[in-house]
Amino acid sequence: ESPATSILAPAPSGDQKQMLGERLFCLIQTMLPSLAAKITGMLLELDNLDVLHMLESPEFLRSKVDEAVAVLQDHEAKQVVHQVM
Amino acid sequence: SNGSSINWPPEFHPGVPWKGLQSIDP
Repeated sequence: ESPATSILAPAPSGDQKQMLGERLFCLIQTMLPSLAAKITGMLLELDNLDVLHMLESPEFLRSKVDEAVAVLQDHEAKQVVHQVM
Repeated sequence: SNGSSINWPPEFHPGVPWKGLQSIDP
């Protein structure tokens, strides 16, 4: 298996997020099928090196996914409050 | 804007070109 950094080497900068996203989505889909699209979108806003670290480290990925889920739930809760008011 | 915050976060779908925040806040 090649190191994750080799994913990015031949890719133009505009395609790097796309390639990282495809791999990240596959991993997150196994954890949270219903939220994979949103969680992947959130994590892709991070630095490419952080995303690479997630692809290499399941523990790091899970911690960042948990963080993203918490942020997403907080955001959605605020949206509900906003709609009620 | 309020409109874009409702659509946050941008969703990533395999095979669809990723535009990030630009996709929800043009």
